[in-house]
Amino acid sequence: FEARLTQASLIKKILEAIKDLVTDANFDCSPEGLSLQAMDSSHVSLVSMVLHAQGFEMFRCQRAVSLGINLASLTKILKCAGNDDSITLRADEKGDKAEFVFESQSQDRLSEFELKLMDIDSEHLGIPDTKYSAIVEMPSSEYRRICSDLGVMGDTVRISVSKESVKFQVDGDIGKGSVCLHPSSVVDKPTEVVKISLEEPVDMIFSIRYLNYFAKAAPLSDTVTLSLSKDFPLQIEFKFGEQMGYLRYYLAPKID
Amino acid sequence: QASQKSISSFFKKN
Repeated sequence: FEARLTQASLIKKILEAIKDLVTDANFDCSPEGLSLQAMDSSHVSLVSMVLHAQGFEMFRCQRAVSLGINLASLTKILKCAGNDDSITLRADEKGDKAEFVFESQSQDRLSEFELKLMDIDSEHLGIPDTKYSAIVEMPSSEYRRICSDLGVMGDTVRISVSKESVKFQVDGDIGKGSVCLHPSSVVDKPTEVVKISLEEPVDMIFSIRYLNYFAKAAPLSDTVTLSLSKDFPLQIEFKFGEQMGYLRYYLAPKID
Repeated sequence: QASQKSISSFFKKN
């Protein structure tokens, strides 16, 4: 397996977005691309990442291989890569180590690291294609702000979506609060749009702590999409660009 | 108090 990405910053941001939620994970390499699926230690949420092969500058994978990686160790290695460095990842069939090569844009600096891999026995969950009742698209910076603002008030947030608005409400020890967003009527910048598509209104409760973990993915994408259906996990998606791939989080709802 | 369900109770094991 060998793959090269032009911008190390993408992998660095992906890692920042999952390392506080997941300790160890298998990076699954196949001819289609690089993917990862992992639950947090409490088994309340699930991370699903896909980087399509065509998003890489170079991608070669003859046989599917899983690279078991400790994310804290990978973070240490990726700290050594500049944001604009290219990154080449290599693994042989034995799958006991992975090689990382970082090269500066001017090609005058090359650094090489080797990471010991681990055997991770993780169960892979099947995520069904779902027709969600409500889909909300909003700026990821707005999502991050709401989660951080409401997170100081309480542990859970009630998300209510109607045709007219999406409302985030918190009810905590010191009092309560809410933020309500209406779909944008005037669109100046596509990245500042709030869009709601609705089959039926939803009203669900989620842990704010996890929503705040997911907000660490905001640097990956200008917009985030929240998909909700009653009594079903919330899906939060950050896309890396049209052809590149995505990072999705799933969070089990709190049931009254 | 709302109770928290596990994510694996929603998605089938492959």
